[in-house]
Amino acid sequence: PQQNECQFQRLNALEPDNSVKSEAGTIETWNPNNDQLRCAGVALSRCTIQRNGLRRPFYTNAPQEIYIQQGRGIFGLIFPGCRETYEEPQEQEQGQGPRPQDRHQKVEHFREGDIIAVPTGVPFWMYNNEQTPVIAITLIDTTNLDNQLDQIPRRFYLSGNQEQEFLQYQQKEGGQGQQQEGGNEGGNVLSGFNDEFLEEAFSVDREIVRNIKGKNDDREGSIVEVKEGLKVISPPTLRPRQGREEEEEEEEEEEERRGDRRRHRPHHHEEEEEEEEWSHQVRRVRRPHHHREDRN
Amino acid sequence: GLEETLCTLKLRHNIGQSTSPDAYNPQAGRLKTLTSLDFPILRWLGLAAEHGSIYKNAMFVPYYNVNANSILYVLNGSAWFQVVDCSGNAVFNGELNEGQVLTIPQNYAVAIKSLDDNFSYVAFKTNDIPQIAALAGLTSSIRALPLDVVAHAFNLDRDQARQLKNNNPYKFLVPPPQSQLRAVA
Repeated sequence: PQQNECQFQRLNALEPDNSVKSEAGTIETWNPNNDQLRCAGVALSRCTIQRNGLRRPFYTNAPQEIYIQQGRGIFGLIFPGCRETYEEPQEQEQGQGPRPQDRHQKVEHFREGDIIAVPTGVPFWMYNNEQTPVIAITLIDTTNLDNQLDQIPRRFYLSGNQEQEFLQYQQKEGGQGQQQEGGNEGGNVLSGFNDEFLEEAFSVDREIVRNIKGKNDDREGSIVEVKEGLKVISPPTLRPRQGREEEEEEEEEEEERRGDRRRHRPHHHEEEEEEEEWSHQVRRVRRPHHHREDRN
Repeated sequence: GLEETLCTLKLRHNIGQSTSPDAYNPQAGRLKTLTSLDFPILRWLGLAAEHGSIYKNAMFVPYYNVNANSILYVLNGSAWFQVVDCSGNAVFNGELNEGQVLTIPQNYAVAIKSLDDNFSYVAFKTNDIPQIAALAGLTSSIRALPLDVVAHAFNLDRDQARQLKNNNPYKFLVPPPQSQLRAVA
């Protein structure tokens, strides 16, 4: 923070003062130019995602910490250069060659009370696959050393043509930000490239390029509705945990809190079974000590 | 003691044309990055460097610097640069010639198309272990998204989304289209 930015005579409770409506949700923001937030070097927003709402992938110029106030869903972080480790089995269609399978990076579930940590520059998306609206509170730490730009929080969307939620303040106040950003008509990080560049870079036709640039997209905002539901590759264990499993987890947490000696033992049944199996094998090997040829 | 480590510290490392590149395509060009992992003094400086040479009409796919600003100086030849900000505005769209410098801010997307066979540059990066994230090609962020997320985020059908994810088989440097391909020795 600049000099004297944190000399407060009085602090105030703050409410979000701007709201951007999307097709399947809303993003409310607190003015990042507020003295208190500037002093702390952070920007705050509250995102509400309706059922089947997909928050388009974006990255920010500083790390984010997201708290799930309500709801459940799935999310993904795309770590640059990492492998796509979730793979669909290859399908052989009749009379045709194998159909290209999908593969992507890890997808995770979230639920109420979760904190999601998103590093600087790492694309993030989230999706609400339940009835209850998801409410997520996001903090962007703009004075973090990872941010080498100024204190203005920036969301770089990979797709769509939505406006920048935080840059609207710069535009309203006609400050430095507006001059730097050169207006705010809405777009994504790919929409500023020439069609020829994108055709060549993605090796796709002009129609797809128009979609990449968000030109064929009249859906409102950065949260879009997936009417038929989003399909992703996800192992059964990643399904939202309910009932007994949740209780077990709470019991385990309780045990850990109590300092139960059993905490050193594996928690999961599968692990216990594996250990059991392993100990059987050990016993089988150790028992006939007198037969040297059996030892291994 | 300090003198044993500091006084004999390695202070020079070559990343020019002659060294073995980190990424190489005989039809597109080469890239070499120098970080504090291979040149430890860079950790003190918090800086890194990259040397690249791109053949005529080949392209460096759109990418962004995840954790650093990049100050790029053209050593030879010329190339067409496009730099895009978070609002989708092209903040630079033009030719960069020998001796010129372009600052590419952290997280801004950039793409480069070489206009010369001998185009080469050095980029100074303000982080000792800089990371870049490609937006197109084999290691791109879009390829790592689930197919349905790509389809709905970009408003494409599943087949188009599959093309967008998979059509480009190259990592960073894309050779020129077949019609413009140079003879490879």
